[in-house]
Amino acid sequence: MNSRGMWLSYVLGIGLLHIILLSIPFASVPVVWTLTNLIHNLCMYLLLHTVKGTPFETPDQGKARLLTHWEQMDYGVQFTASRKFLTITPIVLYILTSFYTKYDRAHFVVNTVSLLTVLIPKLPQLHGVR
Amino acid sequence: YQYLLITGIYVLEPWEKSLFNSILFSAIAMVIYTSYVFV
Amino acid sequence: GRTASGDGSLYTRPFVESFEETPMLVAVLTYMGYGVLTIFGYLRDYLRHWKIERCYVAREKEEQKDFVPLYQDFENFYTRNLYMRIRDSWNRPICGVPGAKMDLMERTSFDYNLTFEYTGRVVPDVINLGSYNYLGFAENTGPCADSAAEVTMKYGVGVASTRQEIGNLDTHEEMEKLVAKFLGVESAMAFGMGFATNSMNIPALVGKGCLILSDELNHASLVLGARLSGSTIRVFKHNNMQSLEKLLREAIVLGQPRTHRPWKKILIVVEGIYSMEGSIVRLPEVIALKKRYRAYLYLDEAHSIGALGQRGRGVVDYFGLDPCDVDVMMGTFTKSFGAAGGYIAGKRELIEYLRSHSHSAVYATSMSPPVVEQILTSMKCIMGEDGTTIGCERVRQLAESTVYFRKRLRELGFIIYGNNDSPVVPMMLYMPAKIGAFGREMLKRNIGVVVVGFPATPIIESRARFCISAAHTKDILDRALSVISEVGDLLQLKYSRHRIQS
Repeated sequence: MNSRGMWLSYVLGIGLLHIILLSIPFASVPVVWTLTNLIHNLCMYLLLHTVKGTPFETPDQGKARLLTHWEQMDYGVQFTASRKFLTITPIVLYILTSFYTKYDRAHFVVNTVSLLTVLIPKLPQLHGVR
Repeated sequence: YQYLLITGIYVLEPWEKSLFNSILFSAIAMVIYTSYVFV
Repeated sequence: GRTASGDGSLYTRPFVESFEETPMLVAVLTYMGYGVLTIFGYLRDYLRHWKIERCYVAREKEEQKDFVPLYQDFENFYTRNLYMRIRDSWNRPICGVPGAKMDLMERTSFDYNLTFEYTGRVVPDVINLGSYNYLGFAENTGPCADSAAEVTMKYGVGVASTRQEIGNLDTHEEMEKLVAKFLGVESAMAFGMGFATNSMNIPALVGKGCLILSDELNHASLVLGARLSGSTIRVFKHNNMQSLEKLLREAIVLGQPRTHRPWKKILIVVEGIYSMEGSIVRLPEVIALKKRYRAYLYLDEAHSIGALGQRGRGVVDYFGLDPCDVDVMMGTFTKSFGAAGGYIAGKRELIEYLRSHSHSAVYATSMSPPVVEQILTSMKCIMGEDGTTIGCERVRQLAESTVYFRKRLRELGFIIYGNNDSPVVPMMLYMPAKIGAFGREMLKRNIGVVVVGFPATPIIESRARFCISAAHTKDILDRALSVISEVGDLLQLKYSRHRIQS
């Protein structure tokens, strides 16, 4: 996750997702922002905190097989640059979404729940917890 | 050829290529249409 | 960036190594390409899961679903959704020795590489840039082949026993003496398999309470041997002496974790040439560090023995160092001698110890006599003991071809990794689709290359790897360079921003 260009690609991917959603003719701006936030958090939750193991064989005799991607990152070391970056982006997206939904209650609740689903698994206290 | 190589769909099967192209071009059409309406 | 020679006093020759950074746009497009292929991979898995698409790979029956899964489904995700699509560029059947040129069996697939069928035709005279044949001894004519055939008649091909029992032949001992003389050390021991030479002997050398400092790009056999030994393993950045010294200092100062007892042994494990990077180990600095911190040094010369150095004696010869400074010299006979197997060489006590303690000496059948003869003949040829200068000429030819080939590829604008003198030349491709396209386009033009992608390389560093051979004439190399340039233009592979003017 810290190889060259990965963070830029990630941010561009979010931007691309938002532009495509924004192009849906009948969707309003608040709905588009909430959709962006929800889809981003759902993908992040699935790819970083649900799928376990590696999509290819590793020579570590199956050690990584039971770990999620988030737990495998940087060999399990906490508070690395990649981890900070991947923790901050959902928060920034959430703040933007809250702003563009004019702090509407319904959107606020949905976005907050969605944000928590990707923040809680990132806590160091929950490393390896099932 | 460059389009196939850069998007990576060079290695896909024909039906997957068609699926990818239809999704991509409909998304581009949507972006153009909405931009036009918006502007 | 380009790194020139290290501390001037240590190097007797310029040490120029370059790893040009991936252009940012190419990196982003590469991730995008892998993203698209991953999405389609999930789509295909979904179709197979709901039986919309037939699944051909092995799976448990319905009744077995409740047991522990036999097949690690997700671990084969890349294999079944990425590698499968481009695997016609791999494992190509050849019709003879992997020499400078070879004949390929033509094959085709009607189900997107799930199965292949032979068309019955042979693709003749394919230029071979993929095989490890540094000195061109992979040949089925000449003195090596003749003497191997002779020995086959005399000894047969199988030994069917181990070195410690009746599998110890006079030809083995003769070969080991020659290897020791070739390397300039006291004694040597040969094993029938290169991989096993590492994975079976490292556990005999170190164990609990020992520390192994391993380069991050070390070969799988070194990694396996280190893990089997039960030692503590610490990894330093590739060819980075600051990182190695830092680990050494920590190891000396802090000792073992928790008890802080001093380590029984500290073994530094490096390779002479890293075949995926094309880089050469900074041996003078490694030896200086090992002397300073009283560590042991294990040098794996799988690729560099025979291929580097004025006299072909490997990376020690290349830097003009004393072989006695390296505690454990390891190497293989596969890449430069047209044979198979590996050796370990060093002090007499070390080798005598391994003869009685090495797993391979106890359990593995000894090397086949014709293979031993191939090694003897080719090694005598390199040493000039056969009365000819063929060996010296080939070593010189390889060095010249390597520098020429690398320089020309740089002039063409490709990003080339590694050391100027390394006969393994990685050329960067980056995007996943270009891996398959490059292999196919080159074969269309009658050139066989090896392409490597994720997970064998970092995700944004897919590459083609050219292996130069002394058997490649200048015409062959020029032909290859013109084809590579043509395909490079077609696939837009000339990414370098430091293109050097011819």
